[in-house]
Amino acid sequence: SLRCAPDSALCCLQDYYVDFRNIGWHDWIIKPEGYQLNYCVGQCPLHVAGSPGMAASFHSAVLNLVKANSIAGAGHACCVPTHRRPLSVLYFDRGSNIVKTDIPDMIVEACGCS
Amino acid sequence: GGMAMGCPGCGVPTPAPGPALLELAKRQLLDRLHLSERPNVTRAVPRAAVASALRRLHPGRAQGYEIVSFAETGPYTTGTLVPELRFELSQAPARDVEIVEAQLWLPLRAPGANVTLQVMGPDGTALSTRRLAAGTGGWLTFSLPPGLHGLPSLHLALLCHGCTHPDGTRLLSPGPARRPFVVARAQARARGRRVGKR
Repeated sequence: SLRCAPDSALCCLQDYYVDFRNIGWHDWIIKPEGYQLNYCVGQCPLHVAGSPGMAASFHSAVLNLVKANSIAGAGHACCVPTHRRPLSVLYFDRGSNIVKTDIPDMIVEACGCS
Repeated sequence: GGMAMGCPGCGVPTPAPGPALLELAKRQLLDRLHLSERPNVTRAVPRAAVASALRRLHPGRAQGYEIVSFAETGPYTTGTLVPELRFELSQAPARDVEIVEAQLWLPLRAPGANVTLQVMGPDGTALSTRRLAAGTGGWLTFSLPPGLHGLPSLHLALLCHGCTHPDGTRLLSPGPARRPFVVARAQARARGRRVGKR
């Protein structure tokens, strides 16, 4: 998966860090201090989709071969997350109790063309 | 080629970094925490008490919830003979989550003699009992029935057998970092096995 560079147009992973202090949430979220709200952006031209490392799945590889042979009915390829990891959060709830929870599949780690 | 930012097939234009993306981040985090809006922390808990409690959570525990409720401040007795500890419990953060384990943590002074400390439930039943040897103090845990955590608030009494006075809270050694608390561990409710039909 590619990490976005300033001039990249291809499907890539855009890093974006949200600091809870900047949004005034550091008073109720104890840990972490912020989180990576990464997201996928960029284009999926036909010749890219389906190449190793970019296809989200075998299904998309077949779909892209269909498109590459310009058989009618091919849809659009989308730049989507292909790998995510959990985020552990420790926060005060409205009763001032501390809740520790793990949110599965919260942080996007890789993008690909579906 | 020549597609605008975002993906027509997905129908979700990618917002440019800035206020719109921050709002998206806030919304996403609140949704995943099953919260409709950010909580307003009314009752501040001393950071020392928080740090002390966090050191006792299960470090590195696999996926799941843990909820720490601190005893209300102020005198641990309600003026009656039987003292009590009061906790405002929060319900499990999501409907498909159940409390599987609950423990009461007490910061205790070392008793002068061997004593037995009993935790009594709201209806006067003995929930948990532990013997304390003379001279041993520190943080001690008492297992509680998980079902108690379904109550909106929890009132526990402490009785001491063998102490000069039955008021078990006299054994507590409270302080900013030594606030009694209840830790409840929750996990996703086991759903019925779904059979996929092709």
